[in-house]
Amino acid sequence: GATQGRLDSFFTVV
Amino acid sequence: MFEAKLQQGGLLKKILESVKDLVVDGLWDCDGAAITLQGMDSSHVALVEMLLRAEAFEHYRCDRNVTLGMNHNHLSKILKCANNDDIVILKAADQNPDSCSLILESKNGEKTSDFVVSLVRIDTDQLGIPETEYSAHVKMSSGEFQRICRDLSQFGDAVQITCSKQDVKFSSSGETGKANITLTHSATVDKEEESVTVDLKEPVDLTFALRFLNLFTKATPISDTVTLSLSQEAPLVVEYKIGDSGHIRYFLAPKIQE
Repeated sequence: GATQGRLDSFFTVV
Repeated sequence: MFEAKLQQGGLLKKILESVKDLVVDGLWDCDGAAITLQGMDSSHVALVEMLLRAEAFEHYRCDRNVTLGMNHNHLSKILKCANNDDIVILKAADQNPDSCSLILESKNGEKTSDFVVSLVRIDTDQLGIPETEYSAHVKMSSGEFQRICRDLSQFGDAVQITCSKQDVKFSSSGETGKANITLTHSATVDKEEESVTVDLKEPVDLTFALRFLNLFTKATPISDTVTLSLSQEAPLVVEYKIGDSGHIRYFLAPKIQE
């Protein structure tokens, strides 16, 4: 199984 | 005062169709140089970034930076009243406007429609997207990419994209079975929109949810070609150029293999 990543773990909230 | 006049209203229609199903409300940041929009879906899995430079407009005036909180469903309803060859004028006061006017002028000048849409207060997170060197870039026909995503959705809810020097493979599997579609780097690039170019620094192998890709391909009418940028363990970038005066860029977080 694979879990869906989230953008917050790749990009920083400005 | 913010005022922007677009000769081809059809472009704004296409832009709304490209974003409204992914991001219901969006902040349209207008400054002297461009209009930019950045929005994420509610689960923060996908993001759309739209940039339309002032030169895309026949007339563009932005005395002070202004941010317009747009409900994309409302805006889309107004633009459904526009013909592709209508002139569209966006107008808003530049001191905390609470509404935005849209004026549609028919090509023959005999019909003018004007609408006022209320702006919405939106407090979404804006993400800083770092400039990234990607391991692979795939440029291909946007129609072809839309077709691949649609076809593979019948076999599974995710697509595995593997890029090698010579080709890019899209795979999906589920209870129906397994499907692989392989595109080979075109030797000769005679018609750009029909060729596939793979620019590879190192091989990549990533998996993405097709549901989001099928939302991204709503931007297909914007450009004949689409460029995918991939790096291991990084969000996918799907980019549609808006002529040479802007772009619509989608970002999609990969599925993480357990």
